[in-house]
Amino acid sequence: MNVFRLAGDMTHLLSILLLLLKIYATKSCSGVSRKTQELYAIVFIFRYLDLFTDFISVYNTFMKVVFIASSLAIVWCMRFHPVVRRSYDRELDTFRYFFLVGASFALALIWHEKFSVQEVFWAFSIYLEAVAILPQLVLLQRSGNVDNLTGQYVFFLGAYRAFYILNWIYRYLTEPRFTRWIAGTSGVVQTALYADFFYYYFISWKNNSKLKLPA
Amino acid sequence: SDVVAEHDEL
Repeated sequence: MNVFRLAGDMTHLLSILLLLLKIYATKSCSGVSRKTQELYAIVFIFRYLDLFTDFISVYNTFMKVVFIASSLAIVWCMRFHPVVRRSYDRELDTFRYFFLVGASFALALIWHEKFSVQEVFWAFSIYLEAVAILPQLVLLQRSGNVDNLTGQYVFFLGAYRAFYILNWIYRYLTEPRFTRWIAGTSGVVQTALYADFFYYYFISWKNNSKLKLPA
Repeated sequence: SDVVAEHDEL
């Protein structure tokens, strides 16, 4: 575990905590894409199937359980919480996300480390995670105004990806025969999707103004 | 196996 990987995991965790805090404190999920949250729940469940077969570390197991539980809790709140569900921007969150699931699974059938159930699902989860933010970005762009917590949520989620890239570069330079073709390629694609958002986030931060995305 | 052991990241 290097410092970049730890920073990546912590910003990832922080992003999820920020989202839970926003929903809990404001009893509102306005500005949050339920489709993105459902995709993340699928991502974590299919990637962490190895919880039952491989033990890596207490840290690893703990984080996996936290990611699965928190993503399911967010989806549950947005679907079933009597107050929270009323603020869901249903009419703005119309991204056709089954397309993303299908395309990710098809790609996983073609490109994987090994042709086994667990490995194909692992690759599927990597590809799906790379594009899972799209419904959220589309929702933010449609709603125009972004509240602070939601903006910070997306910012930290993007920071997590950027730190993982630094982590792979570091590992490539320090570990013999280190390669992560599937995760690395997907990670670069995923991080690139945030570029536009980052640009406007930094402008609003610099001007000390509310984050607004152009229509 | 080697392949699975590579998944040490989250």
